[in-house]
Amino acid sequence: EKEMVTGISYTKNEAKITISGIPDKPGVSSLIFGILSDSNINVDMIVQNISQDGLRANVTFTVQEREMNLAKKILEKNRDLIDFHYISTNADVSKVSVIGVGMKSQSGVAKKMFKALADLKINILAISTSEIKISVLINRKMTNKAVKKLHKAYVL
Amino acid sequence: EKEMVTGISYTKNEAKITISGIPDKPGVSSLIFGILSDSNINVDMIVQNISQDGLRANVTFTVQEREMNLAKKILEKNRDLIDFHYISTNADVSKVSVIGVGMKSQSGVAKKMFKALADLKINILAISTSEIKISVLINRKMTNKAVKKLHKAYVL
Ligand SMILES: C[C@@H](O)[C@H](N)C(=O)O
Ligand SMILES: C[C@@H](O)[C@H](N)C(=O)O
Repeated sequence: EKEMVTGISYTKNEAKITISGIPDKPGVSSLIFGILSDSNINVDMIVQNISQDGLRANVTFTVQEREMNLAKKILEKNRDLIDFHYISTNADVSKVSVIGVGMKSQSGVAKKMFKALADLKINILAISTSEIKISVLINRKMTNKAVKKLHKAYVL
Repeated sequence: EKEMVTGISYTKNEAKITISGIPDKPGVSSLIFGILSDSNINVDMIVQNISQDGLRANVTFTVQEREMNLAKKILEKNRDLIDFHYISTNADVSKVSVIGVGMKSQSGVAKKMFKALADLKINILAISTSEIKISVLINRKMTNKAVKKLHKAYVL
C-alpha cells in the first residue's frame, strides 16, 4: 500500500489552549465552540480524546497566537456556564503536518513521521489526523529541525 | 468568512482503541504505530491530546472493526515494551465527518456541527480535525440520525 506523501507543512504562529475537565455530555463542545465562534475567534486544530472516566474530558484547540489571551479571557468569563476545571495555554508550540494522498493506512505514514521526530528526541504533544494529513503539536523551537528531518524521511 | 461545507461522510465499520497511560516522552508514539504498522494493521483516525501531568498521555485510534481484537492482542503482547496502563476498545462507534473547503475558521463549522449533534443529544466521544475536515466519534446507533441532521444543517 504505497502511501503518497506529497508535502510537509507547518505553522509557527499558533498557540494551543486546553480546557480540562469539561463535562462529557451532549452540548458541551457545541457551547465552547459556539462561544469562540461568536467572538470571532478562529480555531484551527481541535483535538479531544475519549474521556477516561466517562464524566470529564479535555479538549485542546489552536488559535492564532495573537488571539490566545482573548480566547482564554472569553472562556474564563464563561467558566460557570461551560463548567470546566481549568484552562492551560502554550504559545511555544508549532503544528507540523505530513500531507499525502491515499494514506488509507495511516500507520505506515505515522510510523515514519513519529520515528523521524523520535530520532530527534522531539516530544509529540498532540496528534490529530485526517485521510490526507497527520498533524502533531511539538515544541516550537524544534520546528525547523523537525521539518528538515521529515523532508529527508519522505524524500521530498 | 463563508465556510464551504461540501459533504458529510461517515464510517460504521471502525472500532476505536484507546491506550491509556503511555509515557509522554519521545519515541512512544513511534513505537506504538511502528508495532501496528509492522503487523499490517491499518489505522484511520489518530487522536492524542496534551498530557495533563506531563508524565502520561492517552492515544486513541480507529481500526477496521475486524482488526480490533488482533490490534489489542498485539499491543497487550508488547505491554512491557510500550509501558502503558490499559487498553480499552469500543466497536460501537462510528466516525462522522463534515468536509469542506476553505474552512479556515473551524469554529464556525464546528459550532454548527456540534450544535446539530447536541440537538439530538448525541455525545461526542472524540474530535479530530484538519483544514478540510472535522471528524467526531459517536455512538454507532446514532449515526443515521446524525448524518441526516448534518445534511439538513448544512443544506446538502
Ligand atoms: C466532551 C464533549 O465533546 C461532550 N462529549 C459533547 O458532546 O459536547
Ligand atoms: C505520548 C506520545 O505521543 C509521546 N509524547 C511521544 O512523543 O511519542
